[in-house]
Amino acid sequence: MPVFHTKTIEAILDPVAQQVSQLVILHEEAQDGNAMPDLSNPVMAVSAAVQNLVKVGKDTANSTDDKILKQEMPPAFTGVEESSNKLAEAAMELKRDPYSSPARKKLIDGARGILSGTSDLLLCFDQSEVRKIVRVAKGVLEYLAVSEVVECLEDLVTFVKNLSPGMANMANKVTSRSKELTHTAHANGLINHTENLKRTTPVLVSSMKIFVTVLKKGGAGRDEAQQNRNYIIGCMSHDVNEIIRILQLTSADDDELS
Amino acid sequence: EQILEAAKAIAAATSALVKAAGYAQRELV
Repeated sequence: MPVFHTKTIEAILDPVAQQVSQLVILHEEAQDGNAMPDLSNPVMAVSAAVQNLVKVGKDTANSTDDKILKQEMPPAFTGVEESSNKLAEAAMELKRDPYSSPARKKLIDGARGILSGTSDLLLCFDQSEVRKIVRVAKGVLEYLAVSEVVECLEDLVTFVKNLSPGMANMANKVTSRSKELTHTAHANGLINHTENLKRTTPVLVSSMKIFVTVLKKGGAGRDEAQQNRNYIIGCMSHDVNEIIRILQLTSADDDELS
Repeated sequence: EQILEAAKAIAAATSALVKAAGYAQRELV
């Protein structure tokens, strides 16, 4: 059985995957000795649905500025279209010979191909959505580095004003994403690092305030205050980098977080 | 959203096909 990366993809494809598995078992146990009915109509319905998906997919790919999505779409289209053609061939062959074993095998291969091709297509779009979240996280990462140049209270206020909405936006997106993942370890990793960031953001602001105050009072204890602030920035940067890394994992990367 | 709807339509059509093929042999759950 295939492993689906997100709950949305799983909800759409898993019931069909189970049905295809049952058909495979029937075929492999040689319990499919009865005459196959005319499958022309259901195969045509699959073909129409595939053509619609390809059309919608091409429209979306044409309108996006995500270059990776544009590159990854065509092979996914080809996979699902080839499987649809295979189904049509199987239906024709079964119409001629309702007992044909090679045609039954072709039917199963076609159904499996439709599943994996549709899964690949959905994964392409899903990864495009992931890249949008990664961009937000990278923005936060870059902005965290700005904290090292804040040396007065006015700049600190500006820094906090800019950091807070960015951090909240990222946390919301990452939390939503964690709820979508079927891989528990990946989901928990995202939640844990997001919680770390929520906890350490006020600590960072405090450490920056101490640093600014130390500078204002003449600089005694500057090194310690700076080291403390930099340590917190390091921890937060680590959490954001881990979020970026985990976001980009797929279900195939099962052992990445073990 | 449109992609998801299109994928749902494929899933439904494939399910109907597999059932049609399966019913001929043995009822699928």
